[in-house]
Amino acid sequence: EQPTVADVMAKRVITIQQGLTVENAAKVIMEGNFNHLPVVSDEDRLVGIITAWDIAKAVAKNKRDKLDDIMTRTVVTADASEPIDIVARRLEQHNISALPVVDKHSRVSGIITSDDISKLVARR
Amino acid sequence: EQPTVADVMAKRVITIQQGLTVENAAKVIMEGNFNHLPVVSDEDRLVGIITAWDIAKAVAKNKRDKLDDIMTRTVVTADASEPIDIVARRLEQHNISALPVVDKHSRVSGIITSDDISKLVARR
Ligand SMILES: C[S@@+](CC[C@H](N)C(=O)[O-])C[C@H]1O[C@@H](n2cnc3c(N)ncnc32)[C@H](O)[C@@H]1O
Ligand SMILES: C[S@@+](CC[C@H](N)C(=O)[O-])C[C@H]1O[C@@H](n2cnc3c(N)ncnc32)[C@H](O)[C@@H]1O
Repeated sequence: EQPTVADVMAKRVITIQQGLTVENAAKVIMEGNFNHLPVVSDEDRLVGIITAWDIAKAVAKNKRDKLDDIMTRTVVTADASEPIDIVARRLEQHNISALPVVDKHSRVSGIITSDDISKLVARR
Repeated sequence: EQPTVADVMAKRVITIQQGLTVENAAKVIMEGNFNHLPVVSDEDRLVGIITAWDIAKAVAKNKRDKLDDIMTRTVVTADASEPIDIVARRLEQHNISALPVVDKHSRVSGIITSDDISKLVARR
């Protein structure tokens, strides 16, 4: 029986409010020791994602003021009930390493990363 | 039978020469669409690793000149002959997402990431 996203995802999700700066996002990513940070509206709905890679791109292009200018707005997500192999395939297809887990109101309840899936292989 | 690192690793490894700038590294990471960049000496030996996360940290601390100032110098690596579950455990223990694959002369022959291991789960 395949584990589901809910079995494997991190439930302690750190998000950031839209409207802040790239430097704010960089501090949260640094302190959290992770690479993917979902961006939420003031009603806590998912509106984008900003990653360490986006910050590297902003440094390369010397363009790093507002979070909203450099975040990705079309976010690929997962549902808590999905089996892990489906989600691993979605990560591969989009060449991304994390999927925010959202409910039907676009509220973020978790995040699942290729690190989490790789850990399943470590335990076998 | 477990696959080995050699079966799974990316053989097209992009590296960067030590002595360059953080901006150079950011451009290579952006163009390559990946997060982990091994740093090599002028004799092509592994001397460090710089990641998108390190660049985010440099932005957070407003310190981003030389590559050698912000790269990690003690690099956790893998050997091409190791089974995948051992390598997945090493990634988990160090909370890192990639291991350069080196030969006995510290030359980089590949890189294996948690994305590569997650793809094994997608194929099952
Ligand atoms: C193409 S990936 C390459 C690096 C690496 N695979 C990663 O995910 O960090 C980097 C880009 O993917 C975007 N990205 C990462 N996770 C995403 C997600 N769940 N939905 C949409 N875009 C995402 C980032 O915003 C960034 O612009
Ligand atoms: C603790 S990880 C957290 C983020 C994410 N897990 C990753 O690897 O990008 C970030 C730090 O790990 C370091 N790092 C990544 N891969 C490494 C490796 N193979 N050996 C040593 N340090 C590594 C980076 O240089 C960076 O300072």
